[in-house]
Amino acid sequence: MNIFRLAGDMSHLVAILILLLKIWRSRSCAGISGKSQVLFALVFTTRYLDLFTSFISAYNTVMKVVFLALSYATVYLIYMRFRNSYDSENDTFRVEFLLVPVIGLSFLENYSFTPMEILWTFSIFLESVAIMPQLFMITKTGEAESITNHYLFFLGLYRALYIVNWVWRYHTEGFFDQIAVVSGVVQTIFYCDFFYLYVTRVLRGRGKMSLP
Amino acid sequence: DEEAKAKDEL
Repeated sequence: MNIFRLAGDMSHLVAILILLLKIWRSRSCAGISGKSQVLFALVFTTRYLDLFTSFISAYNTVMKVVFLALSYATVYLIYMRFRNSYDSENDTFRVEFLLVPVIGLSFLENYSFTPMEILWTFSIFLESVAIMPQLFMITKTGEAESITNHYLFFLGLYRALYIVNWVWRYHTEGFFDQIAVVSGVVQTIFYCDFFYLYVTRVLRGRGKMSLP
Repeated sequence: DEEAKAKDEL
């Protein structure tokens, strides 16, 4: 464990909590893509199957349980508790356009052709595109509430910190996970456009930000 | 066990 990865995991946790608390406190999920949240819950489900088979550390196990619980709680709030505020007209990204390539690629490119390994690879590739429905929804509605922007900012920060973590681990322990790194870089690139807008607009007090 | 070790990231 290094400070970059710890900061990344904390930033990821903050992002998930920001969104969950925003929905719970405003009792509304307007402007939030339920599809992205379902994809994230699927990412955690397919990645953390080793929760019961391999023990890495208490931190690892606790964080996996927390991420699974919070992501399912978010999906529950969007599709059950506050479903009348779910903006389904604007959450129209065709997730099958994401799932089909990701499933195909995880069968082609993996470390070993075993169910656990293919599911893990699937979760890595899926995570890199899971935010697309949310970014698509923002371009469609033309704007994002500041809380949604903060959520996306911390999510992007988590990915950027993981890249720094991989550089650090490569130089200190020769660690290099090609699938995770390539997929993580692609994922971070999706946030670059958002990062630019976030810094130039949202941080200047204009609470609402509209993507081009 | 190297595989399991390698997957120590969230």
